[in-house]
Amino acid sequence: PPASETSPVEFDSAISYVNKIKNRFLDHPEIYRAFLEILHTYQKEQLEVKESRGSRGSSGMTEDEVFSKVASLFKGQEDLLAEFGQFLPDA
Amino acid sequence: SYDFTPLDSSAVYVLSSMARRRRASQS
Repeated sequence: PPASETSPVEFDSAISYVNKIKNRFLDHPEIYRAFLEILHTYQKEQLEVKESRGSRGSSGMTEDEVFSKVASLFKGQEDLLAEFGQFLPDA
Repeated sequence: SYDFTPLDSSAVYVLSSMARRRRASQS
């Protein structure tokens, strides 16, 4: 598929990954919510950067920062973290 | 079954966009 479009494979793996996390942390919904919050913040900052076109010299939350936040959240859940790394560009 | 809230869907969207950019940067 063209690089500008999300392929069904990418969408499906994202869906099953989100489901996996949701199920893994059924007893700790606050961890799952924190994970959603990290992704939400990342997306929001990316949009803000796009809108300001970097004029303020800010690049928003980087993927490295997202990864380290998720890493501290998923402590002891190495499989989830490894899988998360597969979604990140230049991981 | 997939019982997704809007927040869940937004996480799916963010993850699949990341994966798309990863593919774009690799090709």
